Amino acid sequence: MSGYSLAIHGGAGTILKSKMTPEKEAAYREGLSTALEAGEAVLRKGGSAMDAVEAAVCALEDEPLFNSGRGAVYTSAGAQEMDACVMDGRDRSAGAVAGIFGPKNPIRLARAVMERTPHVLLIGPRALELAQEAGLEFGDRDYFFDQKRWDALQKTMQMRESGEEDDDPARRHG
Amino acid sequence: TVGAVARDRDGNLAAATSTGGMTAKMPGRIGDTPIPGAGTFADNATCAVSATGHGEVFIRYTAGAEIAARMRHLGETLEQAARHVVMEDLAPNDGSGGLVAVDSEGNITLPFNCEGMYRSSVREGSDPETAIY
Repeated sequence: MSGYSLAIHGGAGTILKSKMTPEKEAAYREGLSTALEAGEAVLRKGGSAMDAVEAAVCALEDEPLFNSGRGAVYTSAGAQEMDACVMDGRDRSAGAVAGIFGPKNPIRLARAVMERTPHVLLIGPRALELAQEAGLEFGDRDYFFDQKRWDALQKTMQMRESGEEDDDPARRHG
Repeated sequence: TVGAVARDRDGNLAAATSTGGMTAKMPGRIGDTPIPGAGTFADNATCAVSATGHGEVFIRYTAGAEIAARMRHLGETLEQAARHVVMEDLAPNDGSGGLVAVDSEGNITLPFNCEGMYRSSVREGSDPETAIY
């Protein structure tokens, strides 16, 4: 049997190439390296692929540079809604949550859905109750607030209001 | 959107994806991230996939499951299957974005069809690689 492998991606939301500075690039690379190391540390010790992807994604969710967890973008209503999913290749078991706000690491709640319920996808109050039952850590609006995400929302809303065309594919991405 | 795929030393695969969605999205809009078979997929027999991009298109083309299906039914490699889905299925149909994937042998592929992609990967015994496009 060959060794372990790990790959991660960390979308920034609405960052245009023209706005990338050397300082920003260094910060993004640092964030990616930290997340990769978090996952690889699990695999290096003989841990499971599931534990490794959870560790890597938690590190990305904790880093405001990336659009998930603490760095989540805002909806048109000025709120944050987070979605997450895990899937285990051993038996195709899967868990997911959608439209939630509160748990610092939505990926842990997705895993709780997989491991603690007979279901695949939970939304709404019952999903948050499950997070409480699983002992997951919650953050408030201050924890999740990010000025650059808020500014991005204002700019996007202004563009919509003025009818400005937007050819940035990243604006349609997570 | 962020995500990870892994193969452990026992040959097991897993995928995880997490997102805040799109800036100024309609409240309640859900993309491909929490949809198994679309933005997140894992099956030891084929591959694990985590995607990021124009979520509605990734859902319509069941991106993750399609890669596995091409490997299973056409005998394509992970690289061939993932590239086909990203470049031939998604890209011509307004499906900008990309994905990370790993197969049962530990091979990794990171295809994308637009800018704004942030990637990092490692295989046991090799140095980590990080790239931003």
